[in-house]
Amino acid sequence: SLSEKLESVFRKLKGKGVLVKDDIDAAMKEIRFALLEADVNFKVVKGFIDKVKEKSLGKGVLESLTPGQQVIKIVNDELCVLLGSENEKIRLSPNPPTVIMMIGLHGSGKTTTSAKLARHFKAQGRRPMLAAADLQRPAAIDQLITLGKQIDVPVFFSKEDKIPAVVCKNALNEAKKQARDIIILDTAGRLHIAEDLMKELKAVKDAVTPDEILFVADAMTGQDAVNIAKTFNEKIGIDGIILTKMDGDARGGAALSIREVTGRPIKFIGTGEKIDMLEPFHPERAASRILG
Amino acid sequence: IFKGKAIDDTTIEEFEEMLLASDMGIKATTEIVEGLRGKYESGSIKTVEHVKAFLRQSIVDILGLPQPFVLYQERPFVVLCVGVNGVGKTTTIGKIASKAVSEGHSVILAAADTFRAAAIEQLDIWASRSHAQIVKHQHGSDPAAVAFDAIEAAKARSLDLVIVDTAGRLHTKSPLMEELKKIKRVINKSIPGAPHETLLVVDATNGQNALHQAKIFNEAVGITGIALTKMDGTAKGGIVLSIKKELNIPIRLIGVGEGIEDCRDFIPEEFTSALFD
Ligand SMILES: Nc1nc2c(ncn2[C@@H]2O[C@H](COP(=O)(O)OP(=O)(O)OP(=O)(O)O)[C@@H](O)[C@H]2O)c(=O)[nH]1
Ligand SMILES: Nc1nc2c(ncn2[C@@H]2O[C@H](COP(=O)(O)OP(=O)(O)OP(=O)(O)O)[C@@H](O)[C@H]2O)c(=O)[nH]1
Ligand SMILES: [Mg+2]
Ligand SMILES: [Mg+2]
Repeated sequence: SLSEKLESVFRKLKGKGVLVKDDIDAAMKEIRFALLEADVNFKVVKGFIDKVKEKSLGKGVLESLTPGQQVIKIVNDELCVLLGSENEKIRLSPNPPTVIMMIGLHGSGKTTTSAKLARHFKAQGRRPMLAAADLQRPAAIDQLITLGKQIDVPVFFSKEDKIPAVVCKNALNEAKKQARDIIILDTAGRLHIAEDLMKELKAVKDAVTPDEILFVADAMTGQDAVNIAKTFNEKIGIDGIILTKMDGDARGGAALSIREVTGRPIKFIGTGEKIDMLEPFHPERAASRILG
Repeated sequence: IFKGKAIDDTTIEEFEEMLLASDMGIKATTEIVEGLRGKYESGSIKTVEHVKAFLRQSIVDILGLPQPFVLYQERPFVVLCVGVNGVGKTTTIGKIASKAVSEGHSVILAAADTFRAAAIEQLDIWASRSHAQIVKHQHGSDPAAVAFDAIEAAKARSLDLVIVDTAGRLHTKSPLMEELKKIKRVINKSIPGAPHETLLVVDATNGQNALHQAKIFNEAVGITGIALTKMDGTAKGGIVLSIKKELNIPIRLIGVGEGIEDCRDFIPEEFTSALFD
């Protein structure tokens, strides 16, 4: 583990006498290795190490009897600060229905998470509706309809309309008619570099002005997390993040990368395939997982 | 990073970052960069062009020769498609089926993802798009039974190729990995020696976890080939270097889009060139 590696590094260094500033570099090397192994983007790692090094160059570490423990504490605290606070809820609009738009890459878990969110709100006594705005993927509409049935939440869909913005606009009107107070728009997976698809998504946003745009990202995402999140944020705008497949064993460094590059809060995590497997995000747990 | 330029420590750092950015991982990157640094310090590498040539050769050496699918040595030839959730298994099966049919082969698909919402409907659409036959049971039925029935149908109808779609599953879930082992055993009962290819589908956007996925799936059911999807994004799929190096599993093909034609044989030279784009 990183703690053990740092303790061993400092044991060797202290064996030579008093710690000096250059000795901290050996510790920073171990931390860099751990973060890169955890899929934190290399640029984000650089910035993080600079912060940690600065904090580690004080008396608190250099004159400590347990410098390894001091550094680990600095790393952990810094990670938790960067990962953001808990309990970043989805803000409901004063003028219902609250419009939530789910966006992200292919296969990240948008459709499943849309249903999970609907179930979560229904359990809170609200009246959510789902909208099947993925007109591209084979059986995407069927997938959302099936999930909606599982939780008895109405799903707005159209098998004739070809334009997602139109479907979403009609869905919003239907939600108002049925006095639903939340509408969750499931959109098609798309690449951040696909200009036409990003334009299509922008058109949906312009048509229904979402109160909350949630970026759904796979916890296993690697270095590209920065490119992806940055582009989605610049082209569409992200209000919050949901990190899925956290029930796997990916270290989840993407969480730090995405947080760093968008500044937006991670609001939920997906912890399984079943529709009730949505949990609030806990930064300390994410931090210790990243550190391995 | 300029062409005929002389190099210094910063150049080496920049190339190291390029390799890291490709998801090659710190361990594999460090090994290659240490080799590079050695050549630089001994003076045998002097320019950026030398560096690129060295890196390209190192990577191509690890990846080895192209090892595309070799299908049809048995009849029916059975491919079992596995991998974690959302990586592109079902779509990749559609692409493989379409290519096989267009090359004059008869194909049957097994809709053995009986768990996920609309998984059977999704594969059914790919079957009609690719002109493949399909065997499907009720939602929630035994996946092994679907695979078995598809192979029996292939034998009865003298079909060339069976492709079995399975539910996405995280390698950390032992009951699901046990289910996969059972599917494999049942396939083997229908045809000893089958599945002839167990294809692990890996998402190029995933990071280091893809190596772990490969290890665990390989331990569970034995992986004979890899399909690397979503290479049309900005992710470079560098993790395949570690997968090839540590597990020596051939990388068969790459997915480059959502369309039925968006599939290419994995060519190490092309993959390596793309790393430098
Ligand atoms: N284990 C696990 N699987 C998940 C989680 N969230 C989603 N999945 C699975 O991931 C796969 C992809 O989920 P989808 O909801 O279809 O993803 P999507 O983003 O809508 O995909 P596209 O619409 O094709 O872009 C499915 O097999 C889901 O069951 C999670 O938190 N844990
Ligand atoms: N851009 C791009 N998208 C792809 C590629 N391969 C698959 N996809 C998309 O990825 C998403 C998931 O594909 P699926 O085929 O459903 O993945 P899966 O592994 O079968 O998913 P589960 O069965 O839920 O585990 C879909 O939106 C596909 O269109 C590819 O090579 N490039
Ligand atoms: Mg979807
Ligand atoms: Mg599938």
